[in-house]
Amino acid sequence: VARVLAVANQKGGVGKTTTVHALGSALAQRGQRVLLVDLDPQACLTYSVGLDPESLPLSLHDVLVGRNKAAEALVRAGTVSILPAAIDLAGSEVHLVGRVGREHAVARALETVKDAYDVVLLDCPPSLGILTINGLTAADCVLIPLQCETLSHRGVGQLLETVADVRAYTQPDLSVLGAVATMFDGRTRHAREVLADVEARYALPVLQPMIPRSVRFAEAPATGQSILGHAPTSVGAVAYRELAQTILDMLEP
Amino acid sequence: VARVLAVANQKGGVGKTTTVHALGSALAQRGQRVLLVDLDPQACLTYSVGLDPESLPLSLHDVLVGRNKAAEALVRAGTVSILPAAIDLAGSEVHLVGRVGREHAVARALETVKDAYDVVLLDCPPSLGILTINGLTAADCVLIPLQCETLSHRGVGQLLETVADVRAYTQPDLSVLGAVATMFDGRTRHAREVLADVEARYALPVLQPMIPRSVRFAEAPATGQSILGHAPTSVGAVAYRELAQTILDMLEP
Ligand SMILES: Nc1ncnc2c1ncn2[C@@H]1O[C@H](COP(=O)(O)OP(=O)(O)OP(=O)(O)O)[C@@H](O)[C@H]1O
Ligand SMILES: Nc1ncnc2c1ncn2[C@@H]1O[C@H](COP(=O)(O)OP(=O)(O)OP(=O)(O)O)[C@@H](O)[C@H]1O
Ligand SMILES: [Mg+2]
Ligand SMILES: [Mg+2]
Repeated sequence: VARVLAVANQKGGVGKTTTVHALGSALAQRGQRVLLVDLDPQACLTYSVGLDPESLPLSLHDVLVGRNKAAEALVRAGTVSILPAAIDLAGSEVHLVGRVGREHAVARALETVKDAYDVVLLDCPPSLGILTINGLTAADCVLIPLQCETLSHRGVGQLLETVADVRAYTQPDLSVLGAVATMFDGRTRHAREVLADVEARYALPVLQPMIPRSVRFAEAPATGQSILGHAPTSVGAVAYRELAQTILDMLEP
Repeated sequence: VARVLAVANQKGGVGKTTTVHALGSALAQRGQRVLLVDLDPQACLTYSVGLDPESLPLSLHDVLVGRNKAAEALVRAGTVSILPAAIDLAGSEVHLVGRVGREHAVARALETVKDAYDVVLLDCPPSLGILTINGLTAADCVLIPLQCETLSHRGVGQLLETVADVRAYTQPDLSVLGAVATMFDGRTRHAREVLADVEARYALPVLQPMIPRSVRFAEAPATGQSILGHAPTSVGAVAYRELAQTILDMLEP
């Protein structure tokens, strides 16, 4: 049965997309059947796996407005499959706003395809709006990428309150797997202080290993590969492969 | 007469808030009367200037839904004034969605207060939704913080199309002042390639100087000061002060 993980943090640029892509590739390398779902109208994940969001015949938007089945929008991208986004996904936010059951649109779409996979990873946009709520509602658990800087730290409490709301209203079984320390700069006292504060204040487990800062990440999206394809021996690739194993061990006790 | 600058880029974490705060402080240091406007429900700018978004009596949301005048929500914060945000600003997006003249809500609010200032800086959220459209519609010109990495580069074309739409429909006099290269890592070939590509592809001027990467920035928000207050002799503070002068020279020919 597929395990569904939402990767969420409303702060911008904390490594959500990078984490979904790298973990997805690493899990696929370990033989898992992986489906990625791009919930961001900016379609960074879709672009990062080598697709052109502007020339897709179908995207997640067509599925959420009921025009097409999820299976029709699925695309194979290397070692993973993806339910891609395009800019029209912003239209889904408007479409869903007034509708009954609006938080479950993504969950319903996934119902029809997820049994062909072992792991589904959902890339959320930098907001706590209806698309992120859909991502959380469709998930078994949440992974929180944490850039260890003050402004990113500040959003964690609000995100955890949102998770509590989703548990109360739309997905009672949603759990928090933990935080992933992204682009971690261990040399700075600031990063270590932010990390310690988050762990203490929210009792939020920080999964191991932490992901180090590396310029190889910024280059990867243009190549259509994750860090694992673009720089397989880099410290960043090694870290995400180990993190994938940590997560696998947590998902399959 | 007040000059109004929108600081916009839908990609997350590229330095919008940091740029608004640092430029605002630098302009105030040069004797300009500065008003900052926080258009992000996550209220990072509001927090960064030392306010607690969760205990504000009034915020921009109260103004946009017509409950209060802008002047009532203004707060003095050190050397600048701010129209602060709180999480309820997400409610403004819903409130404005169906309404006539919805793109002009912020412009109308500013009409009543901007004459007391020389410069107004608008901090936009990481999206091209109604709050960013309001920011662009209320502005004379746009400043685009550019983190020189592939995923940030990719959003520039879409942002410029949005600016063209605003010029066509809601603010014909909107101009693009240029890009600010933020957290620039000149040692990496990737950053220099992305910069050159943006300049060539979009004929987008990159204002000088570029802002270097520095850990001092991440620490500043927790102190309630911009980089200029927190680390006044740091390379980051020096760069933003010089950039403020560049912008002043462009605004007052
Ligand atoms: N470990 C790392 N070291 C250095 N750069 C990184 C690292 N991880 C990600 N990046 C880069 O940081 C930038 C932001 O990452 P990413 O786009 O994945 O964040 P995000 O949270 O998905 O952003 P958004 O909120 O816009 O969706 C990208 O250019 C990415 O390549
Ligand atoms: N020149 C710099 N060097 C190093 N870090 C920086 C620099 N400028 C900003 N930062 C840090 O990078 C992070 C992202 O910056 P900031 O929050 O200003 O971006 P943003 O575009 O406003 O993000 P969002 O899309 O979430 O609104 C913050 O932790 C900030 O302190
Ligand atoms: Mg992303
Ligand atoms: Mg911001």
